Amino acid sequence: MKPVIVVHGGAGTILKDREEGYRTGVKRAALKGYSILKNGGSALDAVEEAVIVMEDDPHFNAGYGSVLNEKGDVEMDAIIMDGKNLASGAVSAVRCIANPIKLARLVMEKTDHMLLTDQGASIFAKAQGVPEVSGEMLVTDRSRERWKANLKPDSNPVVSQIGLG
Amino acid sequence: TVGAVAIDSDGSVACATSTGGLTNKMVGRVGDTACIGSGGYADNLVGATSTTGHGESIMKVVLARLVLHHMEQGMTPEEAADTALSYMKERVNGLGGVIVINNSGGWTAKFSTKQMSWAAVADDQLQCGIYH
Repeated sequence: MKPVIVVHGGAGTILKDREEGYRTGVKRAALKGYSILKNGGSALDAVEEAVIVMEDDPHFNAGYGSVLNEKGDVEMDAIIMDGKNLASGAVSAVRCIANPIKLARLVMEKTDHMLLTDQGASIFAKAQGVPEVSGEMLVTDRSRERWKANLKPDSNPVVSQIGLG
Repeated sequence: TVGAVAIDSDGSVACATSTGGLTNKMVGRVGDTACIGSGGYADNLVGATSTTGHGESIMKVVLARLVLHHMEQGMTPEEAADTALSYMKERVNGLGGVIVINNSGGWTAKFSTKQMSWAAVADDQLQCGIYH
């Protein structure tokens, strides 16, 4: 089989001045994943590494650069799935880790469960030796500005995003 | 939200999706990404997909599994992606995007929002896009 990888950086509206950053980021992620496939690596490793590239890139709403919740904190969700045996692992409402996709894979490989959430996910992360980062480390100026803008009384951020995906 | 789908030289497929969610969301709000079949799905017998967009809408139609369902009925990745996104738009007025790969290496990146950044590498050729 000829290896193939496809990545996305999120659907919605991308401002003109940020387009190049998105384009560069998705290309880097795809090339990273493809290099793993070309060296005989698994699809699972390729998708995990491609997502890590984008979690570490402040342009994308994942990992570093995530949007903020109503309290101004980063809470993240992630899932990974292996088509070979339908194994899957996911985390939700997880905080203070740089790469939620890595933790999702640990849920898949080290537990009998499919999804760990919030504090449970954090306790599991510690037990697995996943380094904790300060929540502040995951916040960018842009995400904080958007959060503040959405606090205005007349704004309705969730509704305003529905049309954007 | 970010995501990836891949098929390796053994013919195995996989998906991965990661997100910070919706800006200013309620504390504890969990969207589609962590829900298997909504934020992503992978089955060697069919293919793999990763989704992005309005999470509550994606969960209502179980978008990732819906795309694979259409491919199981014989649709190409393009047809399956378009059909599933149209259903989400008509049924719950939800917009979003999907990347899809089937188990013979066919792939697509489709979205009903204004834009979605995507990239793909196949046959050593890199392609990327943002607009329709």
